[in-house]
Amino acid sequence: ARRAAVLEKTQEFFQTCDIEDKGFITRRDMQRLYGELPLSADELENVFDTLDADGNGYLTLEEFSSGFSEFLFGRRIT
Amino acid sequence: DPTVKGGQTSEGVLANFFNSLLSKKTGSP
Repeated sequence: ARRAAVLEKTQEFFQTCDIEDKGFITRRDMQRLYGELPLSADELENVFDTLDADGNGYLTLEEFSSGFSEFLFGRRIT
Repeated sequence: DPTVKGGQTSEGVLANFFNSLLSKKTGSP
């Protein structure tokens, strides 16, 4: 049940960032959160770089949930 | 700890980000 709740939350957050419902998040999507979240543009950039594990400029749900798991459980689940 | 721009660890930035998302969701009516 907890895993389902985490998954649901992950998808909810992912959709918050993926405004156009593309199925991935770009650096530009992340910058759009500036003003909505109490983070600086630099910090949002850092979040994107940290989550974009393969550095291809696209943040997939998989990469996003991996980062979220790391935040929740203190380690990256691959 | 690896530091990133602004002197904050990437883990700290990530925690900030997800905490913000959490409070944004729970804080809105």
